[in-house]
Amino acid sequence: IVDAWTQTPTKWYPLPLAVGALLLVAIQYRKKVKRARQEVELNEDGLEVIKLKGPWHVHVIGALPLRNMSRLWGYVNSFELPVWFRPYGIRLYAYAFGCNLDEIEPSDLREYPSLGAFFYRKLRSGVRPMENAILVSPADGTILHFGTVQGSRVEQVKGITYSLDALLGIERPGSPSSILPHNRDMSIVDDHEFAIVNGIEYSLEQLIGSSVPSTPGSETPSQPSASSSRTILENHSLPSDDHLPKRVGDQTDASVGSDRNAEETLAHDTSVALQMGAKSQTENRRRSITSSKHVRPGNSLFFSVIYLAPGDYHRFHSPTAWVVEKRRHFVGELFSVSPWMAKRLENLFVLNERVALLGRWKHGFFGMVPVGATNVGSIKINFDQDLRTNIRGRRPPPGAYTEAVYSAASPILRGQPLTFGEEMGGFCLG
Amino acid sequence: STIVLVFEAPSDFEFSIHPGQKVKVGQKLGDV
Repeated sequence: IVDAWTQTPTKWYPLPLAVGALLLVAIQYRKKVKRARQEVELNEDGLEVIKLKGPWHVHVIGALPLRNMSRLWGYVNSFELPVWFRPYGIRLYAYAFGCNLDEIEPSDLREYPSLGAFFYRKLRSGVRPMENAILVSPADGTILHFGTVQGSRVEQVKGITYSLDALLGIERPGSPSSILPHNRDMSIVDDHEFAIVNGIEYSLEQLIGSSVPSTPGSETPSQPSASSSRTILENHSLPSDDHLPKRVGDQTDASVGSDRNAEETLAHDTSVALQMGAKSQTENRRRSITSSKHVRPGNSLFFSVIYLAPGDYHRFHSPTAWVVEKRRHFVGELFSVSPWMAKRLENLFVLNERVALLGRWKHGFFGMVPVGATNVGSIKINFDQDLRTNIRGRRPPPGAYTEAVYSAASPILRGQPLTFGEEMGGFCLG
Repeated sequence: STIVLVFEAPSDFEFSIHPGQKVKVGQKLGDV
């Protein structure tokens, strides 16, 4: 080795460094042009092909069995803890993830059989007053991003956008959609969307709670105008106003557990009441299909993204008074949706498992999309017992979804009416 | 987990939040 080291002649050549430098510049330039042109691959339907894009560690994470890991995490957290250990174990979890134990219901930690049950905890009523605005936060969390939808592209973070069609799915004629149980034929409301019950006219907002808070009793139902040609319904009484969300001085507690009976009664009465206002079925039905495409003149499309950290309260509530007309369940991956990941993985929210709730509010289209993540792969919707997320089995191609229509929940309002702050569902571990 | 809201509103709708802000259920996100 010594001879080889000392005897071997060393020859020096001038390396063409300039060539290497030019090569690097060319590679960088190509990357920049590609990024600037947002080269979007389209499939035969003209839809963007959603695929994993990002730095190498994103591809490494994408190669992991994320869904199995998620289900294993959920299984482990479903183990029943010994009663004596619960206060210590849950306090340790709360300390590690910064949970606020003062506002949970029930407050006795021994009542949570497992960590998964504690993760899906409720809040005491009164701890989340509703502020006076047309749109409030549906959950506890951190604002990841917000803004206006430009040309049906939503900005994930600065410089990265994804397609709104890919997030919400697009209307496919004849797409398989299951109508939820107790299916009744859909009846449509007419333009003014109001009801006449026992000779009294109620506006739609009075029926499902106005999206602008008002003190109780100020909404005096107007007497039916003489020219109203609608049939007056006999002996159908709307529940008294005390079922509508109370706004005492514009402070309303998030109804942590929605009052299902009153809701069903209200929905049933409104459905019967408003059925009489139907114009031609086809014309209204076409209008009723919720699509983000048909934005009314003078309106724009906005978006807001809220990230729920592991220690946050994981049930979500209605951010306004709106009607959910349908839901689209996209079986996807379960990447982490932390801000770190959101900055690196393009198309994160259209790759992950998610449930797109589509409907309308007083200003037009309204959509709310809970997106799952590795630790919380299960999404629950209180008014949709059929929904199953993070299930085992063959995964459909990205962009495919199963759709359910809530028209039977309240045929009059063509969907599931939700009042301000009403609990809608939540995220569960695994 | 994450919740994405996409909604139609009058063009003068204004957000009253900023990126990175902590929010709670019922806190105002924006108004017209």
